[in-house]
Amino acid sequence: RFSQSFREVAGRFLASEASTHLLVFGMEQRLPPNSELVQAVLRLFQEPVPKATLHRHGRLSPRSARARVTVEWLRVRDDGSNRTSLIDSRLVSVHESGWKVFDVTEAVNFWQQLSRPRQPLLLQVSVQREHPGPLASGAHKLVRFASQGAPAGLGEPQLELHTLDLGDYGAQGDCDPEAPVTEGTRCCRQEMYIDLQGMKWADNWVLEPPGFLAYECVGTCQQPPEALAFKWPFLGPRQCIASETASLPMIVSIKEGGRTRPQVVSLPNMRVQKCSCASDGALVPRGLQP
Amino acid sequence: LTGEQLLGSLLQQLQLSEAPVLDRADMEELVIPAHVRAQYVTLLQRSHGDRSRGK
Repeated sequence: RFSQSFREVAGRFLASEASTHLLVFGMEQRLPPNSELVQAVLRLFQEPVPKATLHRHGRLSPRSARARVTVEWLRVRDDGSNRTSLIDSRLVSVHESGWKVFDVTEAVNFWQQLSRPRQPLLLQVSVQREHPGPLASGAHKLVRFASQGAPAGLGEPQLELHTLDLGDYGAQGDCDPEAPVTEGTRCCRQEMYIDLQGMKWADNWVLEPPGFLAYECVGTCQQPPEALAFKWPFLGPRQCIASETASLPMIVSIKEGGRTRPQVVSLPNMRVQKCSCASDGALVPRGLQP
Repeated sequence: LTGEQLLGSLLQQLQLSEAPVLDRADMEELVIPAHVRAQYVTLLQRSHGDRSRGK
């Protein structure tokens, strides 16, 4: 308003008229211990819209006959307030019916980070207009998903959890110092000493430490069966990588104005704490925000 | 982890383009003050406790 460079932009609040459903999944003991979540899939059955109802709504063009379905993870904080995180969103057509699939892996990753005892997994599904505004179609009012208690359990919401047993597909901790590393060695953390006193550039510059155990990840990881690779083509091969690292503090000498003084620095990710088998392209779990 | 990677990280942290060449004579007179050593030990203990989580 007060700048010549910008024109004032007025905003309007457009009610979305969303219909919202809360899905509650009891998750305790659903995920096997020592397993890795590969993917969590929410399956919702979209019920067909009766022809008479479609007729009452007039002719809907293919573009205007869509609604946006959004899945959010709902977390009830300790103080009783709610927080939602967007998980997946897609457009559905009112002319279609059948199972609609949403990737809710991130929601289950978030849920796993909750402190115990953990609340159930709460997924909030909302159906909104594709575009807000007075001229937008009312297609979203026609989208219905089967709920729990559907006749004979048909079309009830489902949560599919796909996991890999880390006993077979994970790393094995620290390597056996007695056994040489071969092609068949299972992914493990191997000691590797970095000798700073033996490095010419560190002479008279690095005061502490004289050297340190950096460790490295060596060995190979068992690959999932081909059927799984076909199911999730976005996942690359499982590789032995450093999954947890620690920083390395150092004391170095700094020359300033003809004087030399010691200074402490901390170099991130210098020491391997844990090696894991991970698929390239797999979702990197986001940390849970307060 | 190689020596070159370590050097690169150190240069980046100190915002230097190359490793400084320091005289041995300067170093012989250099004493690490107690507060600098204490800061180093604190960071060392913390780095053993905290883990940064990668992929």
